[in-house]
Amino acid sequence: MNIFRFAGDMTHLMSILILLLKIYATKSCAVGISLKTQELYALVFLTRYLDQFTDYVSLYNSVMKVVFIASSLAIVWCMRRHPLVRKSYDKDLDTFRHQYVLLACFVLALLLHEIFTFQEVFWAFSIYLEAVAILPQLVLLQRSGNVDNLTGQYVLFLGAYRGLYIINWIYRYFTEDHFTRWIACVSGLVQTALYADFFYYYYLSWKTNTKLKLPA
Amino acid sequence: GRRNVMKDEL
Repeated sequence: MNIFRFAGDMTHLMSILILLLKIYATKSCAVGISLKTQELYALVFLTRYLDQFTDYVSLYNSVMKVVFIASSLAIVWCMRRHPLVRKSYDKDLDTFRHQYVLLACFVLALLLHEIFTFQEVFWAFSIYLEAVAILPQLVLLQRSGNVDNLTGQYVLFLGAYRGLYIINWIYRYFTEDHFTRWIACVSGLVQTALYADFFYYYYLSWKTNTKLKLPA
Repeated sequence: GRRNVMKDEL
């Protein structure tokens, strides 16, 4: 465990807590949040942590896996079932066809994986899926034009978590002899690149002190 | 085993 990875996990946790805060603090409204992105994230955690009960790595690892699975399912449940939240969710705006993304990631996982076993194929699937899971959210933000600051911070923390993970991989590459995780590294780079344009507009809006506008 | 070592990240 190194500080970059720990900081990455904490900012990832923060992004999820910001979302939960947004849903409850704004009187349980889910405006500007993409349910599809939240469902994809829940699937990422469920398919990645299949080894939760078979491979014990550390207490920290096990606890964080439970927290990520529970919190992501809580957000999906809340946006689907909670009487107030589901009313504020704008499904006409959240129309990204995420089925294609699911299919593409699964086919890619069948082709590109470390070992052809059930767990490894689903682990690779979860890595690819995480890279593109933010797309429905970014499309929704572009559609709705304005980004309220909690949602903006949510995406910002998610990007920070990925950025810190890339530094963690660079650090591990130089400090550990046999550290190679090509699938996670390449996929993580793609994911961080997806955030880059959002960061650019976020920085512009912060610098010019105007409301964050994403080009439609 | 090998799997443990490689999959120590979240």
